[in-house]
Order: sequence, then structure tokens, then C-alpha cells
Amino acid sequence: LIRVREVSKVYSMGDVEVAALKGISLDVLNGEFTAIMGSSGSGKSTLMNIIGCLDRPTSGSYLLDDDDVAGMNEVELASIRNRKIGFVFQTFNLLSRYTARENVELPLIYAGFRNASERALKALKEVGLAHRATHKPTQLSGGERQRVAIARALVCAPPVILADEPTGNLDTKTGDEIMALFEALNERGTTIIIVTHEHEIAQWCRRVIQIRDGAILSDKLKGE
Amino acid sequence: LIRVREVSKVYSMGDVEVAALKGISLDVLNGEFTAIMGSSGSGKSTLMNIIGCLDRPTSGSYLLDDDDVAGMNEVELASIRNRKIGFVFQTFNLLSRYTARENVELPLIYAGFRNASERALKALKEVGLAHRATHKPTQLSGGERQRVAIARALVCAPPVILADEPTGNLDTKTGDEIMALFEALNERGTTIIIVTHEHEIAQWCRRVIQIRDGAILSDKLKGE
Ligand SMILES: Nc1ncnc2c1ncn2[C@@H]1O[C@H](COP(=O)(O)OP(=O)(O)OP(=O)(O)O)[C@@H](O)[C@H]1O
Ligand SMILES: Nc1ncnc2c1ncn2[C@@H]1O[C@H](COP(=O)(O)OP(=O)(O)OP(=O)(O)O)[C@@H](O)[C@H]1O
Ligand SMILES: [Mg+2]
Ligand SMILES: [Mg+2]
Repeated sequence: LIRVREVSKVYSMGDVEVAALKGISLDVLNGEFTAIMGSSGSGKSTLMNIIGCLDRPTSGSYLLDDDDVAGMNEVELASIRNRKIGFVFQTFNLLSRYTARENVELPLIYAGFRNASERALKALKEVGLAHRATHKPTQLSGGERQRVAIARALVCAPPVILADEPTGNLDTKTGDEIMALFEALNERGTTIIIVTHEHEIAQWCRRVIQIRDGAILSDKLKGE
Repeated sequence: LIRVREVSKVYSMGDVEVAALKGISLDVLNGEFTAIMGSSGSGKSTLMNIIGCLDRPTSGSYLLDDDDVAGMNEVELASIRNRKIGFVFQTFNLLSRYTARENVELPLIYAGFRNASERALKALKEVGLAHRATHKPTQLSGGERQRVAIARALVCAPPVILADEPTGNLDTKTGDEIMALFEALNERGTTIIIVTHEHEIAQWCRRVIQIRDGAILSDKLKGE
């Protein structure tokens, strides 16, 4: 269960302050398949980074299961992140000195899983990239890098997956294959939150939260 | 006029070779508004990098106006690039130590234009980012970075604009504003080639080239 209450985020740049989130409150229950939409600059990634324990709110509270995340330090945040959350970054954030396969192996090695190499290859197969396992990020296309980042987020089978614009660089068919992969994981109980600007992608989700200027504009179940 | 003849591109990685383009031939006339589509990994960025004089083909010829680009060295390629082409990278490629405004000023300064700072701010206004001129790339959202990259490609008013997935991180409304900007430039004579995976974006163009596995699958005018 994700419980966000009155979360605000202010970025301070010297004498200028940017209020990216202004009092966001929402619950996400286990097993949800939810989309977050909104215009460029509206605060979607800022919200995802807070839910994903990558950043702390300026004010407000955030409970992940029963843990009060907002008050945690960096070490505690990292421990929760590694155990509970798979995060697909809008900017991929792959390590350029490692191959695709090694990038996907890393979370398995950190978490102490065995057979990391085989499991990493299997995750790459699921995103259609077994034939690019030995390529480094600079030797991959934009959409291929994005899919390596997706494979890396899925490989430890975390209970929560947060994907920030996971299909932005993918053609429709490849994007649908990724959404089918997310849907299959959700049917097995994984909680999935996806930021997207594409309505066809949001259609796969059961709930759509619209963000505008750092606040929730609407929060609806599909078909409402 | 862009004239590409039997262009192939092979990436060699040690003992493995990846044939990214296999004998591509196409002409693009001055003032065209053309989309290039195709699945992830099909060779779109590789083709754009060659047309944009950022990379050389492995074989084949490429004439840009009457210049034989395929045989040029790095210095000659850079000179043609700076004079003739505005390039929007799929990965933005902004300089992280400079503000948005400074990133957009740079091509003006290189080309010896005066009033670089005012012209840069005007270009940022055209992409809706005057209020973020002082932010560095790390202090911008994904779609905002993408728009700074677009402003930078447009600011010297080059005769040819090549945009690789310019709306991948933008919501529909912001994406339409960018396409309207491209359309206005095209009506004033700028040749525009856009890689996109979104059919709604390709709809703005008069010609759509479909790429598949490094080869042209189809090349049609809109409505054919
Ligand atoms: N430097 C490189 N070394 C080896 N292979 C490469 C290199 N760059 C690209 N490739 C491969 O060449 C193929 C074409 O890459 P390209 O970037 O042109 O694809 P694309 O059509 O732009 O894909 P996307 O839509 O995902 O951005 C890809 O399969 C990629 O793995
Ligand atoms: N480190 C930072 N310092 C200052 N301002 C920031 C910082 N990071 C983000 N911002 C600003 O906060 C606002 C929200 O950013 P955020 O990345 O959450 O937007 P977004 O909804 O994800 O946009 P996009 O769809 O373009 O990715 C933006 O206007 C951005 O300029
Ligand atoms: Mg974002
Ligand atoms: Mg590409």
C-alpha cells in the first residue's frame, strides 16, 4: 500500500524556488495498474521519484506499507528501494561501461540472487533484446536502451514497478509488447504505476491520475 | 537537395558486425516535410546521423546539395553541419554545465551571430520555456530538456532540420505546439525530416518513409 498525504516538493535554485508538487494526496493499493498523465513539466517525474524512494518530499508524509519513508535517511531509502521497487527512469540511467546483460544482472547481484546471468538473459528475452545482450548502451538504439532499463527494473520481480514514460521511444508494436509484459506481471500481483503521455498506453491501466501544475486534476477508474 | 544512394552502415563490435542500414536510396527535395517511421532498432537514427553529417556510411554515396559528404573528413563534415543542418538528438545532448538559454546561444555564437542572448530567449519562448531559461538540464523535466534541444536546433534558422523523435517525452498538447512550430518553419521554406513512432505526429508531414531492418519498406506521399 502506497499512502501519500499532502506531499509538496520545492526545488530551490539559489534565490528562485520552483514548486513542483503542491499538496498531493493519493493511495495506491496492492495490485493496482495505474497511469499518471499530465503535461510536460507538470510534476509527474517528481511525484514518481518520491513514490520510488529516490527523493524526499519537502513536506507531507509518505507511507510505503507501514514504513514512514518521508523521514528516512539515504541508507534506509536505498534498502527499501532495492527490496520493494523496480524503477524505469525516463532517462534510462544505464551504466555505459557494462553490456545490456550486465546492466540487467546488477540488481540480482546486489540482492544476492544466484544464476544472475541466466535470469538477466531471460529478462532481456522478455523485452525482445536477447540478440543485443553483449551491446553496451552506446551500441544500442534509443528504444533498445529503454527496454534494457525495463528489463533491469523487472528482473528481481519486485512487488512494485514504477515506470516513467517506458514507451516514449518505442514504435506502437514494441510499445504494446511492453504493456502486455506489464499487464502479465500485474495479473500475477505486481503493483504497477506508469507515467505516460500516450492515451493508447494509459488505456491498458485500470486507473488514470491526471496531474496539472503540481496538483491532482482528476483521479478516475477506467470507464468512469 | 539530399541525395542518398545505396547507403549501407555496418557497426563492427570486435568480431560481431551489425548491419544497421542495407542499401538505402532516397531523395529529399528542398522544402519537404517528411516523416521517417519504423520499429525500435530498425535503423532510423543511424540514417538520420548520416543525413545529418554526424556519421559516415560504410558504403554508398550521399550528396547534400552538390557536396559529396560520404568522402569528407571530420572538419569538413562539421563545417557543413554548422551551416546547413539543425539536429534534434533523440537523447537531447545538452551541455549539463550550461543553462537552457546558454545551450541555445551556443550555435549562434559559433556561427558569429550577434544578439545571441536575445535570440536564444526568443527561441525558448517559441517552445514554451522562457520561464525555465536559467535552469540547467538537470533542473528541467524530460520534456523540457527535449524542447531546449529543439530550440537549439532552430535558433540559427538552418535550411534543413532533422529531428529524431522530437515529441517522445511530450504530452499531446505540447507535442502539437512543437509540430505547429515545425510546420510554420516548413511553410517558410525549411526542409524538415522527423523520425517519429507516433502516427499522429507523422500526420503533420506530407511524406512518410517506413524503414524496416535497415531498408526502406515504403515511401509514400500522404493520402496515397
Ligand atoms: N554503435 C553501435 N554499435 C553496434 N550496434 C549499434 C550501434 N548503434 C546502433 N546499433 C544497432 O543498430 C541498430 C539500429 O540502431 P538505430 O539507433 O538506428 O535504431 P532506431 O531505428 O533509431 O531505433 P529506436 O527507434 O529504438 O531509436 C540497432 O539494432 C542497434 O542495436
Ligand atoms: N532539480 C530541479 N531544480 C529546479 N527545478 C526542477 C528540478 N527538477 C525539475 N524541476 C522543475 O519542476 C517541474 C516538474 O518537473 P518534472 O520532471 O516532475 O515534470 P514532468 O511532469 O515529469 O515533465 P515531463 O513530462 O516533461 O517529463 C518542471 O517545470 C521542472 O522545470
Ligand atoms: Mg518527466
Ligand atoms: Mg533511434
